[in-house]
Amino acid sequence: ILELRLVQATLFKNVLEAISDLFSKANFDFSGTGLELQAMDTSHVALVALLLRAEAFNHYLCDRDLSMGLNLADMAKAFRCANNDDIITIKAEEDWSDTVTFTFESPEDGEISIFDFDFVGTNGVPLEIPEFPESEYQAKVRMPSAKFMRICKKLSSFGDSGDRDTVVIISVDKECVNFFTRGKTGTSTIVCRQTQTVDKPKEPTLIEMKEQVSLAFDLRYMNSFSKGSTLSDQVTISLSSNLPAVFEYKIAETGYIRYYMLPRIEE
Amino acid sequence: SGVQLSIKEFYRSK
Repeated sequence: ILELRLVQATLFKNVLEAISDLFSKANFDFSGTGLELQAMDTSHVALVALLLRAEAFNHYLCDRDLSMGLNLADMAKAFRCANNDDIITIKAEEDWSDTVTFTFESPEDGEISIFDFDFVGTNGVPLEIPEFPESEYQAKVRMPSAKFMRICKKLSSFGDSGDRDTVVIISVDKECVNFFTRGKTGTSTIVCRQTQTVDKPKEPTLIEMKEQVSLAFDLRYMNSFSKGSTLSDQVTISLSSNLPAVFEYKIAETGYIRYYMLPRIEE
Repeated sequence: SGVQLSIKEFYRSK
């Protein structure tokens, strides 16, 4: 039997908002450890992995590992009907008939909404994602997640928004990380310096560089990744010319959401 | 500019 409860719907609402525009289906793996979610976009360019440990839930009972594919668009629609302070219960029975039940209960007026979701195929996830040693990344940038989102928005407004293939070049050089994009009639560069932690101890921009690196990414994807900002105040971007870049948001002490994408390579 | 490689192929080959 699987039975989970969260006393505030916000966490799950934010997770769905952070993934449902780019990823249409996801694999949900429930085990004694917690929930692991994985999804890939239809072009197989980006991968998202989420971990919510059992401690993230107010009640967590999972006596047998359970894996299910679910349609994220349908789930996002259901969750938009849930209030932030609704109590969510997630249930699947032992003789599960390929469905999972999400219940939203309003603590104020006692109204209960029940959604049953059928399992769907997930085209190739979950994948085994090895964790590469830190030393294999040429640079690591940590910054406030709101700042990263703002940078993505600025670059998008400059690059022609109708162009689905706007490329952003992220380059790290000592104490600077630069975001560069080319619009129709010019270029745009946003320079972020490492900030002195004394000035703004809560919002540092930290740069760890082993060697200079300059990599190209599809801005459309980066924009979607920046929606993880509702889950964490900070984002860490790990860069390597021959590994997928990792955009990681830590979720309090209870897990993380990581987006993976390979840099574009020259033909 | 450049080519985008599939993340699926990358992890499958690991």
